[in-house]
Amino acid sequence: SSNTIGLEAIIRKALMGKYDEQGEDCS
Amino acid sequence: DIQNHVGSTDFKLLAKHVYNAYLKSLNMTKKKARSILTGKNSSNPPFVIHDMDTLWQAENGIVWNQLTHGAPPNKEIGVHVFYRCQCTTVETVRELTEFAKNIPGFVELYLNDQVTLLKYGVHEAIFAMLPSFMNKDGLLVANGKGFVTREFLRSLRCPFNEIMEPKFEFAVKFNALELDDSDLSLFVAAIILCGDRPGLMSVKQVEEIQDNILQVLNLHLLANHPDSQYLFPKLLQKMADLRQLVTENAQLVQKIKKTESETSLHPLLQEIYKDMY
Repeated sequence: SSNTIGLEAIIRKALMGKYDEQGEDCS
Repeated sequence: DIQNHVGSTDFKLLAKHVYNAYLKSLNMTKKKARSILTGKNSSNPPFVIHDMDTLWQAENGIVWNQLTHGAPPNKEIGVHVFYRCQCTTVETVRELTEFAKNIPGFVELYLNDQVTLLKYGVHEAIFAMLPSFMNKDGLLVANGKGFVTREFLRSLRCPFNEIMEPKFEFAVKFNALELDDSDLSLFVAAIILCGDRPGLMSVKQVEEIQDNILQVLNLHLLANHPDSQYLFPKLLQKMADLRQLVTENAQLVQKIKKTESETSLHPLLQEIYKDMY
């Protein structure tokens, strides 16, 4: 599942306290 | 029996714990949003976005920083607004994940169950919190810096004009319940800790946590809204309404994917709707 893109990847990263840089672009 | 639970400390402690987690994880509360929407804190009123001109002013620094990369700025307005919705979804998913991590019992679940609960719960949670930032005329965006009018969103070309209207209709009814942030924190926690999400491994464990939260929500509502006895059953009904709202939203995104071939769907949304319904 580590190569899942999108929602699951963002949730897994957030669960582990890591944030997806790509997400930062939106704000 | 329920009445004499109202005072029991462990229920109150759990309610307080979940509320504090909500305040810590989510950057905009209903209380702050209502004070902006009612003009109570008139120090910096939101910039109103009601047409293409004001949207581009908002995009060029007044409300949002300029788009860096991800969505080409010269996109057609409907596609652009849709992209903004996607970005807000991404940010809120992250905040809700932080919130979930602080709900007692959540991090003791299998990691895959944590992912499953959030994967299927975040949209119901987002649409449950959205009314906090809405009134019948529009909604706050960008942490209260902007206010997009409902008429403007209705004026977008099809199918983008269908995105927000169902959420406004839900919000007008949901806001009539006059919940505050302490109620909402428990309601959102109960949405996330839902034992019937597909693919859960330890259903019983999740249901135990949810039962606990639902009991606390019931007692909290009785204490916080003594004049509205039937608020708890009404909220259980809203949970079913939220599921319907999420299903319709997924169908709309499928329609947009099909009909708008050149729309660059955010990777997050591609995954959500590919295998969820």
